[in-house]
Amino acid sequence: MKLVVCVVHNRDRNRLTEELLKAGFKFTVIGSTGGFLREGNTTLLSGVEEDDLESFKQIVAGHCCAREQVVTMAPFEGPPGGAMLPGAVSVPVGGAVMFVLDVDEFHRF
Amino acid sequence: MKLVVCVVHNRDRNRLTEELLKAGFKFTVIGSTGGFLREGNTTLLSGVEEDDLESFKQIVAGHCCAREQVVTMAPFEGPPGGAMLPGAVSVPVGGAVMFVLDVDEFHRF
Amino acid sequence: MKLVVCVVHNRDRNRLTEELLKAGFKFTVIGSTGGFLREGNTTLLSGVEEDDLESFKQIVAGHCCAREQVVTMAPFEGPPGGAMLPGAVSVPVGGAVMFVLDVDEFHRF
Ligand SMILES: Nc1ncnc2c1ncn2[C@@H]1O[C@@H]2COP(=O)(O)O[C@H]3[C@@H](O)[C@H](n4cnc5c(N)ncnc54)O[C@@H]3COP(=O)(O)O[C@H]2[C@H]1O
Ligand SMILES: Nc1ncnc2c1ncn2[C@@H]1O[C@@H]2COP(=O)(O)O[C@H]3[C@@H](O)[C@H](n4cnc5c(N)ncnc54)O[C@@H]3COP(=O)(O)O[C@H]2[C@H]1O
Ligand SMILES: Nc1ncnc2c1ncn2[C@@H]1O[C@@H]2COP(=O)(O)O[C@H]3[C@@H](O)[C@H](n4cnc5c(N)ncnc54)O[C@@H]3COP(=O)(O)O[C@H]2[C@H]1O
Repeated sequence: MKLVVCVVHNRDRNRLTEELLKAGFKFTVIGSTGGFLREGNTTLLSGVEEDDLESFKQIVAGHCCAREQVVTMAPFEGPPGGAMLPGAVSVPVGGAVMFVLDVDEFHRF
Repeated sequence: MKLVVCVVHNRDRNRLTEELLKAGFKFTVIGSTGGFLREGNTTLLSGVEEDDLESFKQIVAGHCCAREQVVTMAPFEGPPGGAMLPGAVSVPVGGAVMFVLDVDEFHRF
Repeated sequence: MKLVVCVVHNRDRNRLTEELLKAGFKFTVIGSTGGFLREGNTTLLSGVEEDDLESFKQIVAGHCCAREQVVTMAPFEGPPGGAMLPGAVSVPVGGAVMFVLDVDEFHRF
């Protein structure tokens, strides 16, 4: 059993959860916020058997696609050595970010 | 130190948190939603010392009990090879789902 | 890649996220509630490269400082062997609690 922690764009959430359910996956949905854009997004927690992990990943890859988004930012000094961020910045968003964690123990009560 | 991620039914949340506090456990509560029933539930995050894990599990087992719930679902095609889900389905719910994760490092600042 | 799960006091959240962004860290913000005081706090999830972990920890240490808070509690019996908690209790709060978890797989879609 692995615990998958997956952050997805709200635009992709409904299609993704529908497909995961159809494939028989179980998961819990948590409302979250992006650190940089401060827009609402969705964090999924899902305990997945190792044999099903590839199919889970394919469903996520198929329903969460990255795209460019133009963002107007109040300028602040960027990372060390980086220039000041200008007013409008185009950032790649949208895909999904997935962390697969090892599970020591899994219990249903 | 282990990190326990536990999803419990909202009906069981208050009794469970009361018992965990009495036993001196520390935890953080996150509102969440079930992937399948789309009902609100609760995700607990708790850093637990290994020696206390059994007692934590016993408290959860004693305060979260599984039961049957009749659900009316808009029919959708189920998992591959499964039949169409009928209008009313009885699913086992309640109980709790628990993931115990290994913690590399734990810090208090 | 490590997954850092960090629970911080709401008073420290904005300064902390600002500093993490300036340092180029990526993270997701989840609203949460303290188990004991039942006050709102913030849980940060951040996938951090191992080489950057020390700098991440220093930023958290520098922006989340522990302090005393007086709390009036409805008396309940405390942990086994402990006395009844009195009406007003002073608990150390603030600071941050951090769990660093090993990541089996990290994917961007
Ligand atoms: N410090 C920074 N400097 C410059 N650009 C930055 C940046 N932080 C984020 N970005 C850019 O802005 C997009 C939105 O980030 P946000 O933090 O709002 O929303 C993020 C965040 O909620 C989550 N996420 C991404 N990487 C993460 C990580 N390592 N740990 C935890 N959550 C992460 O996934 C969402 C989408 O991320 P995605 O990478 O597709 O898209 C990111 C990325 O392209
Ligand atoms: N592997 C996992 N990873 C992450 N979170 C998990 C999980 N297994 C369960 N959960 C969480 O615990 C809640 C209760 O699950 P339980 O298995 O008792 O009770 C479940 C189960 O009996 C049934 N069910 C869930 N997903 C199903 C599916 N894809 N197909 C058929 N039945 C499903 O419906 C009940 C309610 O499910 P719901 O999703 O609303 O709510 C779930 C979900 O939030
Ligand atoms: N092992 C752990 N696992 C998961 N989350 C954890 C954790 N330890 C702390 N946290 C999270 O961090 C918040 C601040 O904890 P801190 O230890 O600084 O400050 C704590 C601590 O000084 C005290 N406290 C917490 N639980 C206690 C208990 N069972 N008995 C006595 N004092 C407690 O009350 C303060 C506020 O606690 P609260 O629960 O409202 O809020 C907690 C909780 O949300």
